[in-house]
Amino acid sequence: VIELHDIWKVYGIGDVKVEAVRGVSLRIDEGEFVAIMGPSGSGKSTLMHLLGCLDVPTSGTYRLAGQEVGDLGEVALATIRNRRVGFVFQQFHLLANLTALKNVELPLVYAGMPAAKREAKAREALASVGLGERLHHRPNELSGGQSQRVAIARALVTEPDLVLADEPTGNLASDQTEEVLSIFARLHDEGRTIVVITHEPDVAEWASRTVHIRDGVIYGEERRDNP
Amino acid sequence: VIELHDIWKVYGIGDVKVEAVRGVSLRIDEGEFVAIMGPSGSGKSTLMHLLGCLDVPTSGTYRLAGQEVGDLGEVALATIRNRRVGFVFQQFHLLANLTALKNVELPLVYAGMPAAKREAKAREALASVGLGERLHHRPNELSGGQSQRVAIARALVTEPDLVLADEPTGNLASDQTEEVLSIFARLHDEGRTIVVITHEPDVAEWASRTVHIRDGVIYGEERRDNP
Ligand SMILES: Nc1ncnc2c1ncn2[C@@H]1O[C@H](COP(=O)(O)OP(=O)(O)OP(=O)(O)O)[C@@H](O)[C@H]1O
Ligand SMILES: Nc1ncnc2c1ncn2[C@@H]1O[C@H](COP(=O)(O)OP(=O)(O)OP(=O)(O)O)[C@@H](O)[C@H]1O
Ligand SMILES: [Mg+2]
Ligand SMILES: [Mg+2]
Repeated sequence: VIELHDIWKVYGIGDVKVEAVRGVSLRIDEGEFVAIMGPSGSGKSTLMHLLGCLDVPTSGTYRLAGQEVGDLGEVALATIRNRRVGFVFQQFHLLANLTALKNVELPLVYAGMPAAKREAKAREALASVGLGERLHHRPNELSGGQSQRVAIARALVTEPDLVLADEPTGNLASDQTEEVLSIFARLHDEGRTIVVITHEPDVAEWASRTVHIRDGVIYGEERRDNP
Repeated sequence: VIELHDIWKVYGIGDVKVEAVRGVSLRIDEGEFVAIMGPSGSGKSTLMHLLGCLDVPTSGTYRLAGQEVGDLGEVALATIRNRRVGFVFQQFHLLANLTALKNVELPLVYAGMPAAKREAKAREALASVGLGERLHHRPNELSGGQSQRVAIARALVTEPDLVLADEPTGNLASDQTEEVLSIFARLHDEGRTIVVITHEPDVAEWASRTVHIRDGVIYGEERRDNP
């Protein structure tokens, strides 16, 4: 269970302050599929970085599975990030000097998995996003949509309890979008928690709840019975 | 006028060859607004890099305003790229150590425009995409959609005859998408040539012609009377 309470994130540039997230409270139950929508610059990615323990809030409390994240040390946070959370970044952040296969293996290297098993799992994850033919390409030898799918495979390869995906279908046409979303739906059916940022209503349809954010404030949400 | 005739682009990775563009012939008239659609990995970005003289075809001929591009030297190509073509890259390619304002000024620096005039034009271009408040942010201090809009402003600041935009609205919600597309429509009304890659049918609606590509081959197109 995720529980954010009165979370603020303020960036300081010189004497100018940017309030990216302003007093957000949000509860996400285990096994929920939630979409976050909002205009460009409204605080979606900032909120997701906080959810994934990639950044710390300026103020407010964040409890993950009952534990206060602010009280955790760096080692505990790194374990949460590496073992329990799969993150699809909006700009992919693939390592330019590694092949698609090695990029996807990387989280398993940190988790200490033996090489042969690691490679088999990475191949499986890449095949599931339709990239079995591009294993040895580096990011500059992949198209935009292919790079995005490598980033998705990397997020899923550790079979995390919580998947945080930031515009995961932004570079994909409708049939490949369906492929990715049905992977998320399958993970959701297995009981994992999925949070997807999107500006496309067709994508939000797959979630059971959509949260709307604007200027750093959650101003509304809607639920769906049978996504 | 753009005239591509039997253009191929083949990448070689070890003994594996990837045929990204396979025998494409395409004519784009001056002042036309054309959309290119196709699945991920189908050759859209590769085709656009060839159109913008950022890459050279493996074989085939390309004539731009009657001149055979293959016969031009590096200086003439650089002048075409800098003065006549505005390019919005799919992954933005902003310079990480420059502010939004300086990123947008850069093409005008290459064109030798004086500093005061350069800055005024860059401010105007950023304001036109709704970023008047983020001039001094560097790319890592901007959201995904904001970075995309900086990339759009940079492509337009030299008032090029030809605008090539690769998924320019991929990170934007519907109202900001409309803002960007109405800028392109205004440029089109001024007689400039616009080529937009998109996977969103709503975006292709703005063009007078949509070209469909799959596996490196153009397999169809449709025209619209009143986009
Ligand atoms: N430098 C390269 N070396 C080898 N293969 C490449 C290289 N660049 C691109 N490719 C391959 O060429 C094909 C076409 O890539 P391109 O980037 O043109 O696709 P695209 O239609 O723009 O896709 P997307 O919608 O995902 O951006 C892809 O299969 C890609 O893997
Ligand atoms: N490091 C930073 N320093 C200063 N301001 C920042 C920083 N990172 C983000 N911002 C600002 O915080 C606000 C929220 O950014 P965020 O990336 O969360 O938006 P977003 O909703 O994800 O937008 P998009 O849909 O364009 O990706 C933006 O106005 C942005 O300019
Ligand atoms: Mg974002
Ligand atoms: Mg592309």
